[in-house]
Amino acid sequence: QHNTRDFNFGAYHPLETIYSWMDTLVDQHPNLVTKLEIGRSYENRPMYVLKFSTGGTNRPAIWMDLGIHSREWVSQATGVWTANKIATDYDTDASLIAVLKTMDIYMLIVANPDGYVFSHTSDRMWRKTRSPNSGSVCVGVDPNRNWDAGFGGPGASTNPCSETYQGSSAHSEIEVKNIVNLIQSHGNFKSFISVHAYSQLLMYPYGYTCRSAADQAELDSVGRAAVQKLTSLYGTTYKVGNICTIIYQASGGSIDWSYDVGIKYSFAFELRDTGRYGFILPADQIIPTASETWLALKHIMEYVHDHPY
Amino acid sequence: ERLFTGDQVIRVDAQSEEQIKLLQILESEEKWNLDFWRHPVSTELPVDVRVPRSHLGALKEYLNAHSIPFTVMIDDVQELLDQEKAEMRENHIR
Repeated sequence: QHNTRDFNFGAYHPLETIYSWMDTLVDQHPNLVTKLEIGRSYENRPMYVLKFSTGGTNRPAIWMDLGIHSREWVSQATGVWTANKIATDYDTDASLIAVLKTMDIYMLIVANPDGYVFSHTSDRMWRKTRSPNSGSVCVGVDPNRNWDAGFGGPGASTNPCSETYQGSSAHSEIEVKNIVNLIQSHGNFKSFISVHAYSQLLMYPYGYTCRSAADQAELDSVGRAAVQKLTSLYGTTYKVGNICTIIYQASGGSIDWSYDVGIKYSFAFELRDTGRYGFILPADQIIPTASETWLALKHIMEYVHDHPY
Repeated sequence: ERLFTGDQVIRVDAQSEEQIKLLQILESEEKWNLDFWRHPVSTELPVDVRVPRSHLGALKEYLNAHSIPFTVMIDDVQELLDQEKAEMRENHIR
């Protein structure tokens, strides 16, 4: 793909196509976008983050990861569209200009590259990582039960064959550890957003406990306003709430970890579902899904920018 | 490559906490080989579950026996995956 205009954003792509598209994006927006390798996956695939920055050092930053559960293909596809949107709208969108004037945005479009490749080549329904589990024939850990946030508590499994297997210890999965290392070494992230699919939810901490987060009222109000904007485009309805109340108690989740390490504006999206396709959302719904999600994301980014802490 | 021929995704609309509990029992039984896409947690949210063809009859019987309402969300998972793959192939060629 020699030009991002040639790229079909309304299609699902294998990992190598996404990675090669990232290079094109960087080539076309050299003053805004850089590609960082934050480490390697269990099967030694690079994990690339797109960094959107207009300069400065160690600016306050917004983190976004997508596709930690590999079979949730619309999330990775939404990441590609969103990264392109940020790069192409940067010149014209006043609020984006304002955000990027003082903050950086980091996007990990494929948070679980081994799982993503496996879902393309061997098992479309693959959700976990691809690391072996000693003493078990079952492979992989649920990377969203592997964070050091109530690790091993309710809502995660100790059975390696389960889709919600927590892993041998917190951050045992290299994919999780790579993100943790980056966030901790940076030290100045103000927002942490994880994007999943599907069930049309916008969630905030906690999942490992059903008690309210200290900032619950504010997070709830930001979430509701973000969802109102999302809904304004196509009428897609979302529920907003903390993970435990709105779905189920789940320990070891990423946004609980980020919140507990001090990143107040921690959110998780569950993207669109038509009620007909689940994880097999047709590709013609990628752009509508990404477009509506963008409105919510932008609201959160603007809010984070306007409310320094 | 793993095939999903004849697997269905069933959408269950539990009407009571008791029905949620019955679904949670199913979730914990590994022999059914069920893949919960949306878990049974409350009567406010639907439950989606991918059911291998070999267990379809038994699962539907279980739901009927407990008067738990359900609909078929995806009739044949493999059919959708074949369409998805064909689309990707076409896009790749283009």
